Amino acid sequence: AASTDTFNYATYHTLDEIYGFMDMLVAEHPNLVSKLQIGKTYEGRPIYVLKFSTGGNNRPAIWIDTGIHSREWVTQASGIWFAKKITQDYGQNPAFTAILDKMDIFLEIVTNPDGFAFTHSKNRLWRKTRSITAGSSCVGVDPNRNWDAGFGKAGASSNPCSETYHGKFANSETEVKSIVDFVKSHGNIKAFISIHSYSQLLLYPYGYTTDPAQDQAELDELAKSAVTALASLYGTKFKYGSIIKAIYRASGGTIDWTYNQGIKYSYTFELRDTGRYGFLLPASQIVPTAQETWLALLTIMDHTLKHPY
Amino acid sequence: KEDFVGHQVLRISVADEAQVQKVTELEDLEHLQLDFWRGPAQPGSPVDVRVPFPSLQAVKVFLEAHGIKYTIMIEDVQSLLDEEEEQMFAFQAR
Repeated sequence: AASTDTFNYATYHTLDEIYGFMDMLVAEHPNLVSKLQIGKTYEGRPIYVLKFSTGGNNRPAIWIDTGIHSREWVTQASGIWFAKKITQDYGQNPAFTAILDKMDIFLEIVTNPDGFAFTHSKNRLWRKTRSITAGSSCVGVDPNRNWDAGFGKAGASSNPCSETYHGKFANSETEVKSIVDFVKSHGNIKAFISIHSYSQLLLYPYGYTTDPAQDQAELDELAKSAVTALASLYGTKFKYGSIIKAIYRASGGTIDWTYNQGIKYSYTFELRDTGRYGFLLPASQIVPTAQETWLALLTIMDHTLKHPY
Repeated sequence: KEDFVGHQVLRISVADEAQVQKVTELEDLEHLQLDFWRGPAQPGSPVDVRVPFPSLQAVKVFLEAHGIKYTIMIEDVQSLLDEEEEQMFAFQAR
């Protein structure tokens, strides 16, 4: 594509194409978008985050990541669409403009670059990182079980061959540690949204314990509003609730850690579908998925703006 | 590239806790090389699992023997992957 206007949002792209897209977007909107490298992957690839900012210093911020599970291709594809949408809507959509006038947005489109490259080159259904575990012939750690929140408890596997292997220790994966370091050093992230597929859920903490989150009532109410907004576009139905109640016990998860760090608005999505294609969602559904998800994201971002803490 | 010819994704409907437990047992049988796309959770919540061709018969027999209902969600994973790849190539060529 010659520009982000002619970029094809309705197909899946390789890592190089996505990184190329990010560079184009930055070049086209130098006063709004910048690209940060927050670390390197196990295999040495750069880990990039797009920063959308209208100015200010260390403003309160919203974090969005897609693709921590590499085979969930509709999430990276949606992340690309969100990035473009942000640049289109700023200055056009009053509600969104108000958000970006006060807050920064950080968007990590490919959260697990090694895994994503592997899905393109060797195994389309690869989910984990690509780190080697000493003493095992199996590769990779589930980066959504590697966070320091109930790490290693029930709801993750100690078997390196399992798809939910939690790793040797919390933050053992550089892809996770890079975000942890970034979140800690930033210190002013107010909403953290981690996007997965599939099964159409909007989830909040906790996954490792049945104890309700301190802000459960507010998180639940906001989730209800977000899924209502999402459904308003195409009627796609999402369930919502705490991770442990809505799906199953899961320890070492991303948003349990962010919530425990004090990021109240910590959510995770599971995007389309509910049981036809799974991780192999046809490319024709990328844009509708991204469009409807954006409405839910807007709801959460708007609430975050209007309920400072 | 890894080949998924003949792999199926089964949607398993677990009716009660005992069936959830049975499916969990299935998850522990490493030699079957099952890939749970949606893991066993609670009764009423579907379980989706990719089953390699060599394990298909064993898994289906196991489920049927325990009265656990299932449907075939994806008949042949590789055919979907082929379509996906063709579409990507077509866009790149264009």
